[in-house]
Amino acid sequence: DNSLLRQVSSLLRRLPAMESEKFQDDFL
Amino acid sequence: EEQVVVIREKLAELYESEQQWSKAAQMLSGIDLDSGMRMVDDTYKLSKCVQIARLYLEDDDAVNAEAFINKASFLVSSSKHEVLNLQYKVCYARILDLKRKFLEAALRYYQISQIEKRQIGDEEIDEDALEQALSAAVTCTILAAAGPQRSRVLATLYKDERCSKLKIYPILQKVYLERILRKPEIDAFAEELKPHQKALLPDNFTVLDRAMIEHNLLSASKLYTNISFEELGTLLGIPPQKAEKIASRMIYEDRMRGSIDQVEAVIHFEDDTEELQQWDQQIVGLCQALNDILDGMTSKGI
Amino acid sequence: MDIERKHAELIDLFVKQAAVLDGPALAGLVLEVTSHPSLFAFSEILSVPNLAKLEGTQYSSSLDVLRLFAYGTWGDYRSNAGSLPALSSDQVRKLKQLSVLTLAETNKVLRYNQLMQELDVSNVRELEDFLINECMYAGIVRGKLDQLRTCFEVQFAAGRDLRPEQLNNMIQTLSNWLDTSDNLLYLIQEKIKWADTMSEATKKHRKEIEDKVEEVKKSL
Repeated sequence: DNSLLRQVSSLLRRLPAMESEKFQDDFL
Repeated sequence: EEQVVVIREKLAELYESEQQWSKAAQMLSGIDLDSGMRMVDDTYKLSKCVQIARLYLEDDDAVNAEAFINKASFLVSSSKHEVLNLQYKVCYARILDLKRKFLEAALRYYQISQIEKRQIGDEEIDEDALEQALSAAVTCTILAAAGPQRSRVLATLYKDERCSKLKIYPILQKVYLERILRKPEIDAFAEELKPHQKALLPDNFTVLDRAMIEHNLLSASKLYTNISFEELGTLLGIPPQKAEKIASRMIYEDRMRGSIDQVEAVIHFEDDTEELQQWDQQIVGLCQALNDILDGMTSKGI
Repeated sequence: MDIERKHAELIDLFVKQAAVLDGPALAGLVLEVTSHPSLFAFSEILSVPNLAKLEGTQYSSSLDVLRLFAYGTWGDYRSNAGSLPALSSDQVRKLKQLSVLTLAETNKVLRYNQLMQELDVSNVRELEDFLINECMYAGIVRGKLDQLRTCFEVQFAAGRDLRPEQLNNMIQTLSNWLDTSDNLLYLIQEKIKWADTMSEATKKHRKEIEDKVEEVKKSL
């Protein structure tokens, strides 16, 4: 199902959930 | 005194018929409403105050109109006269509008637009009038200072189905969605405005300019982590120094979160939520997307 | 999901149309589809048998264009412009939008110079206007523009049509995610057990001390 595949592809692109410098600092 | 009152009222009528509104108002304002020599009931006092305010408003004289509306405000709370009460509300909203207290005016216009009765006393309330009040509410909200208070009113208006039928709806939508407004859209909006809503301010921006610049600045803060003054100026269509000044005022007044680095000539925008909270929100979004996929799979029998 | 919901009706409509058209009409449909402001997915339309029949005919370029929009980028078009028909401004805009989605497949942080090169844009203002008006406001991408680091941090990007060879990568990513999640849950479980054990040990120790104190008090 192309629609579902596109949604999965989009979902996977959300990983990792955050990648900004400021986030790394706060997370550490 | 009775006879003087009658003469004043007749003269005021004549002035009104010649559209000399302020003169009519001045004629009526000479009537002594606190006279110890004759019996003046509260309804009469209220009707005169409201009438005088309305006349001054025909000439856009907010100062004098306000003086009489303030007198009326002591009487309106105990008044049962529905027509006068409605006229009072409309006057008050228009005065706030003229005085550029746009958010307060918007709320009052909105209240008026929600009147359910179609007949109040001898007055018929037609749909056009209510639509005008709603449109005025939207206009005033858009012109109000950008920030959290305005956002709340925008949300109320945007979710009101009736607004989707207004000519002004497209711009309401863009403002609500915090999207940058471009010149053609602003020019189209400007055509619907009254003169006081386009008046020149001491900083050489018009009322409309300032509202649009502040809105666009807030919209930019949703799109950018940081932006140079130069680019911000280009985006807003104003010199970079002015962009910096407006940004700093908005940050100072807590209507926008951010900081200014004058050395690097950059403005850093901050989100309303902390990084770790945003992380949580991203994870929630991710889980919702996953749920949607699973629901989609189930509905397709996978 | 919002994007897919918007797509569903359009795709349905165009698939039905494609099923009953051929030749020039189909070429016209391909133009309409690749210019449509709200459509970013083309595999369903591509799989309609009538489209495949265009192969080898005078309209096979329409099929090539549809494939380009399904899987390719503006860069791919530029490299093969000689063998593809000229695109309208709407099509060019759409292909550039799709190119941003492709770039976002591999990186969450997209550098401005990479974007400007890929999209054939000469200055930052033009690039940012494109990203804002044609990508973010179109709802296909969400993110933040960072002028200091000259990059675009992508938080969400709509999915493009997938080629079969892309599935393995996706499955691998999902497996990795699953493994990491399982490991994390296991570690959390272990930490809970450890915390419980420590708590029990502390309680026991406290009780022993209290009992000793009582003993000493009694003996005194």
